[in-house]
Amino acid sequence: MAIIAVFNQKGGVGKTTTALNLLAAIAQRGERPLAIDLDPQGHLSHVFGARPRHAEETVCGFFLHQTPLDDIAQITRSGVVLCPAHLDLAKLDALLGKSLNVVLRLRQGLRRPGAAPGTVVIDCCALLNVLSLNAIFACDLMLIPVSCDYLALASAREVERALNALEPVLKRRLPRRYVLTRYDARRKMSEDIIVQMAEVLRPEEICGTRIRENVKLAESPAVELDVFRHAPGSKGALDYTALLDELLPVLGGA
Amino acid sequence: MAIIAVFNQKGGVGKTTTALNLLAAIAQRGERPLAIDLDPQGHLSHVFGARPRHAEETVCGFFLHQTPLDDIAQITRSGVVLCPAHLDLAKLDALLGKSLNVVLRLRQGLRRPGAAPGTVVIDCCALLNVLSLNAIFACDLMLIPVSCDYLALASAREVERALNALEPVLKRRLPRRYVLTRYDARRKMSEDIIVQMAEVLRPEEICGTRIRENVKLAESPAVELDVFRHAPGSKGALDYTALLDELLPVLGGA
Ligand SMILES: Nc1ncnc2c1ncn2[C@@H]1O[C@H](COP(=O)(O)OP(=O)(O)OP(=O)(O)O)[C@@H](O)[C@H]1O
Ligand SMILES: Nc1ncnc2c1ncn2[C@@H]1O[C@H](COP(=O)(O)OP(=O)(O)OP(=O)(O)O)[C@@H](O)[C@H]1O
Ligand SMILES: [Mg+2]
Ligand SMILES: [Mg+2]
Repeated sequence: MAIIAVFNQKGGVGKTTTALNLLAAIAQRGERPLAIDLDPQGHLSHVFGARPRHAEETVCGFFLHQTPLDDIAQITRSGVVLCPAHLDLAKLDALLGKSLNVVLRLRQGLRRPGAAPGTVVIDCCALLNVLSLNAIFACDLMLIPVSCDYLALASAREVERALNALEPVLKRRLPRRYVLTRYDARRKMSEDIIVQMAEVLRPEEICGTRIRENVKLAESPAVELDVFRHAPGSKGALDYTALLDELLPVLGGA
Repeated sequence: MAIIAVFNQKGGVGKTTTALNLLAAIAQRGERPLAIDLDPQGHLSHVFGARPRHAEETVCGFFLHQTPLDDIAQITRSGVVLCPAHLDLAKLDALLGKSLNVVLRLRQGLRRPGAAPGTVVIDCCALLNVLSLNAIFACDLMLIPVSCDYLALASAREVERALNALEPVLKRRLPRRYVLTRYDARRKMSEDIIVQMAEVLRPEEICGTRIRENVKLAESPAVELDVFRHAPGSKGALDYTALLDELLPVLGGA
């Protein structure tokens, strides 16, 4: 089992786009990956066509009522298995707090005996809240999308600082990869962001793969598809395949 | 006094870019507008060069300790007066809850007797939390940036639904304007978004002004400037001036 948490405190940097298309790239290889949507806004769930009516049928039920993840999981038309989100997830911080026992819940749920093997991808919201902490403590690898702009880079530095602050609790340096998204080679700013990233992050933790700006990636949610089914052969499809290929060895140990 | 709340539940749609450059457009006209940063991540405050060390010196102090907004306000080099944010704002939902008396606090603070006249612009985070509710209840006009993509459009529809649900409490239809951001006329998707917006929103509530994709808008935060000082005459500067001109009559009554 290899668990990837997709997280960055900045909004709109491509977390959901990355989770969606990484899951689709895995499914393209014949696997049935598990998607966990931890964003109360449920964008990932929405793109998969999920419209859960009751919070108990979603990840909310897992956190509040110990509903097994297997009972929440639903098959989607792309072959991805999804544990959908619900707006009520927004209440979890107030209801549960952030004690160690609460932030370890997802880890315990995913690593229970008899859990299906395979890859898990967790989409987070743009906040370091109890849900995102659950993703961080559950994962084998953190994938931090960084859109090609200064505000996203600043947030990536804050993620790095937050992870380092959590090290005593995590008891190790959590494996992480920073991936540039919305990369536009024609913009001088893109090169500036690349240079700055290499200065403030460990070079080996920056993905060689950059996800280029590609309108197909922005269009696919409108038709509730991932980019492979909406626009096979597009730059978006090629880049997310390349990203999966780059991450597989990193996950190999997990 | 005219109070504008900049809000959309979707991340990265240009809320902060819009708040920053609308404030700068107003300052360009010789006024000293008031900026209120209600995003715990404090991006607007950061671009203004504010680095508040203690939560009490920020908007946090206003909400938790009744510190007057005048004591929190600081002059920035662009002439804008700023009430900065702090990470501790993230705790306010748990600490204060969302009762009517809590969500009216900012309104009361801004409209106190003897408050300076002039325009106020409030930057919100991508969540309908107690801070954003304060902005909604305080404002004369809600400005909802919608980046030219389907996920932002879906979130704009949710904002519309949320505002309509709040109408009984607000006791009126809150004046609002939806403004397209990151508009790229070369993309077919942009036209599609425009068509869909006109179908799901009231046409008179959609701004004629569209903020075009302009790298100057993305660059200016890196040098802690607004677009007028970073790139006067750029498309970004022209578009935010045009947006201000379009909104002035709407605020005129306030
Ligand atoms: N490489 C890309 N090319 C073109 N558009 C992209 C690309 N990556 C993301 N987008 C678009 O940018 C917008 C923001 O992306 P996305 O919703 O994935 O970000 P996010 O980090 O999940 O946002 P949030 O913080 O709201 O969860 C979406 O409309 C998406 O389609
Ligand atoms: N019209 C534009 N042209 C070019 N870049 C833009 C434009 N509008 C916004 N951006 C860039 O897009 C990114 C997201 O914008 P911004 O931070 O203003 O969104 P936001 O809605 O405030 O995000 P958050 O939800 O994180 O608060 C920023 O890097 C910004 O510089
Ligand atoms: Mg998302
Ligand atoms: Mg912002």
